Amino acid sequence: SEWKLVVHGGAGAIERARHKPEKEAAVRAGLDRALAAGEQVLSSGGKALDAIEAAIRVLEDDPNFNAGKGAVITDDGRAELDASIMDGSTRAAGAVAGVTGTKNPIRLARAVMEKSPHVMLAAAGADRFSREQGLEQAEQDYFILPERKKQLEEMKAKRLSALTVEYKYG
Amino acid sequence: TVGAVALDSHGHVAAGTSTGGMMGKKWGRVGDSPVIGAGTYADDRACAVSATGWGEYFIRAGVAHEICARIRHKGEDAQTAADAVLAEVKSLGGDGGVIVVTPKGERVFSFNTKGMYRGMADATGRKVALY
Repeated sequence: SEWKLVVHGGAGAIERARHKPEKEAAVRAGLDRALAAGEQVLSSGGKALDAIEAAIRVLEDDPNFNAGKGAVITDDGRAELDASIMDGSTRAAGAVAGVTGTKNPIRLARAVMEKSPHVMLAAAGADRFSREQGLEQAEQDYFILPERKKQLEEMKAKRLSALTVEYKYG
Repeated sequence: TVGAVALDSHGHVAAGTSTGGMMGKKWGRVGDSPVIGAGTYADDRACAVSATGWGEYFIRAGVAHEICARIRHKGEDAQTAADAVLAEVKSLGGDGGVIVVTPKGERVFSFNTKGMYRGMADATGRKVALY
């Protein structure tokens, strides 16, 4: 049978008129690299689970998307990351919420699925599990970009709610 | 938020989602991305789904599982199921989008926002779209 792969890099109040060409090109290139990473797995007969992890890791490493490096930040100025993964062949699943030190949270979600009896781990406990599993760690400075700090400052200065459309999706 | 869904050559599907969440969030707020059944779900009997959007509404609508359930129990095609559930999200006051693949080879997007960064690939090539 034929393989298929679909990726997304977020949705929201994305308006062409407000996008700089270089930003749009970077986003398109990031999505294409993610597709290529998944395609490499699937075209050689690999598993869907491995393909989606490969694709998501590319997007987490790309600062143009709200995940991993480049994630939006909390009111306290921290990056708190969430991720989940599910295998349709077994309905095994893993998820993490509010993690702060794993370079690729999707890998941590998969570790929860494969290396623990649980489905979801959160916050400090999930960070500890990540270290115990030997997953690659990253400092907060890795995740937080200067433009995200600026966005948070602007949001606070204008007394905007986190639910304001412009910020709702990061 | 980023995500991916895939169908492999063995007929199995999988889904994943990863996010930094909402800018300026407080109180340990968590959205739908890590909630199995809301932001992510995969079942070889129906489909694989990854969602992005206003998480509180996606949790309340149980978006990812709901799409799979409609396909499995009502026999809907993936586009019909995804559009119906996104319409339900909108009726609750939320917005966002989903990507879906099925074991039959369907691959669809559905979103009720101005844009969604998305891409698809198969043996014939790759395609990326934003708006």
